Amino acid sequence: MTRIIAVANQKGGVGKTTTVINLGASLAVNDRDVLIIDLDPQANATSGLGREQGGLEGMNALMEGRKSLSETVIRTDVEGLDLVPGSTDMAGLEIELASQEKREFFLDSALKGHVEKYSYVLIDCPPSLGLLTVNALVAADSVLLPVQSEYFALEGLSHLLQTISRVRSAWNRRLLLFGVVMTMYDSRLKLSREVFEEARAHLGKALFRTTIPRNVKLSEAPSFGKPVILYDPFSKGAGSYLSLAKEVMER
Amino acid sequence: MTRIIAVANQKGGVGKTTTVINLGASLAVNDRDVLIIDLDPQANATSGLGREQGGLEGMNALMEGRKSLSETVIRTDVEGLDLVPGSTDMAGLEIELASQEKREFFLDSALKGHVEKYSYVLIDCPPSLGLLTVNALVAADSVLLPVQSEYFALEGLSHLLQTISRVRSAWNRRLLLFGVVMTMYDSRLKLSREVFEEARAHLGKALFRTTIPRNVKLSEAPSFGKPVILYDPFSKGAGSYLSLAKEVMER
Ligand SMILES: Nc1ncnc2c1ncn2[C@@H]1O[C@H](COP(=O)(O)OP(=O)(O)OP(=O)(O)O)[C@@H](O)[C@H]1O
Ligand SMILES: Nc1ncnc2c1ncn2[C@@H]1O[C@H](COP(=O)(O)OP(=O)(O)OP(=O)(O)O)[C@@H](O)[C@H]1O
Ligand SMILES: [Mg+2]
Ligand SMILES: [Mg+2]
Repeated sequence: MTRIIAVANQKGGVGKTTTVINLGASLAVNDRDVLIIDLDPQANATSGLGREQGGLEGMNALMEGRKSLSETVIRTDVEGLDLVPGSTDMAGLEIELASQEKREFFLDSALKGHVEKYSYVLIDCPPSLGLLTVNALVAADSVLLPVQSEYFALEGLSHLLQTISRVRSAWNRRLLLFGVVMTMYDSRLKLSREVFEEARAHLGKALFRTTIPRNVKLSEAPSFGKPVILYDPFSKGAGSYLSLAKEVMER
Repeated sequence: MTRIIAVANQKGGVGKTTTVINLGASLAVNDRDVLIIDLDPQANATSGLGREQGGLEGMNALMEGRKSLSETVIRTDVEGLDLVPGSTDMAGLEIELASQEKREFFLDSALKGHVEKYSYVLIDCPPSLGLLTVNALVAADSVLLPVQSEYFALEGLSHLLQTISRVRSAWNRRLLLFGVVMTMYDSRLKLSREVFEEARAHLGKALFRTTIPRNVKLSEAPSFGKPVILYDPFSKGAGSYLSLAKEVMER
């Protein structure tokens, strides 16, 4: 049974792309077949995996139904980890889709029936609650929320949870909150500890036990086009995403 | 002569809001009259200044022409610093405006002729290149780009500069690049130093001399609803935004 997980948060820079790349790679090294879909016009998941953007024949063609999934999927440097590359051309897709019927279902119909061979599909979302993120929430069966250990990131959480329940009742009955993972956690900072306590009080079991520490290896790895597990497998960053992968496989 | 500056970058979490709040406050303590416009549906600049969201009668009413600027402007805790509060209701504005004529000019017509009393207007943009950011680039005479000292932030810069020149030739001939400021700079990290060198090589004089260091006081201040100059005036964060304000006043 394929699990389709949208990794979303309208707050920018909270670790969505870093989580998609490194959770994806950690699941793949645990012998799972994983597909990453780069739905962000910045295409950071694509460059972070060392691949070129897909241009108009990549994600745009998939969303517009001009190409099938198997025609747009490519391999990465990690065995068992595939990718549908993103592209800056997708910035125009939101305005183009806005006027069409069934505009929330383009990604859902592109994936349906084509992802059986994967155990996990991870969708990297842009930092907004616009049509691309809505498409991800409609195509997914669950949502994983990275939350940075900072004040502004916590503030946006209730708005994000409301949007998820709105999408569930309007278009996707099966959409679940898979879990929330704290990112860039620095146990030396009072702010980090306070935000973590607040999140735990609000979210309880929905919060993953694993927290991702602030670790420079995680921000260096994308400049080499590699997930951290290939760049520095013994780093705290690599260890934390392996432990997150274990929790994801248990749920 | 009022200077209207859009603070923009589609990359999330690079310090747009932190720059708008703290540059705004630093200019105000230097006896300039400053207006902050919160054009981000997350409304972080609004909560970071300790104010409630504007709801449908705030930014939405201004953009739709239902209210004038003077009916939506409020004071902040800083003498000489005013604010047009943002609201999560703005998330729907982008799709609503998309089908209208002159959709790029709503903010420009709301501001024209109403901001003479201010020496600076700072517009906080959402992390995207959608219609809200385009409205800011059309209404502004210059753009200030915060760039985080990280790989992904540098990657998106050329795409952002292309968008700015497209807006200039299509809708706003007077739009200038006011400058680029490096944020969250940590001189102990090789990555920070490398990204800074790369930015300096590409941008030359467009790069402000002032860099904003990573400083926990900057991320604590918003949880108290205060700019850092009121929260901890002797911190490195407060000092760096005062020095950026001096550079802005000189240009
Ligand atoms: N745990 C971490 N420790 C250190 N740096 C990190 C960590 N997680 C992410 N980063 C860095 O922080 C920045 C923001 O992370 P990332 O780009 O993954 O966030 P995002 O939510 O995908 O951003 P956007 O909203 O722009 O899509 C990146 O430069 C990344 O390399
Ligand atoms: N120089 C700094 N030192 C430490 N923390 C910082 C600094 N600048 C910003 N921050 C913190 O980093 C986070 C991201 O900054 P901010 O929210 O200002 O970025 P943004 O570009 O406005 O994000 P978005 O793309 O979501 O609008 C915030 O939690 C903020 O408090
Ligand atoms: Mg991202
Ligand atoms: Mg912001």
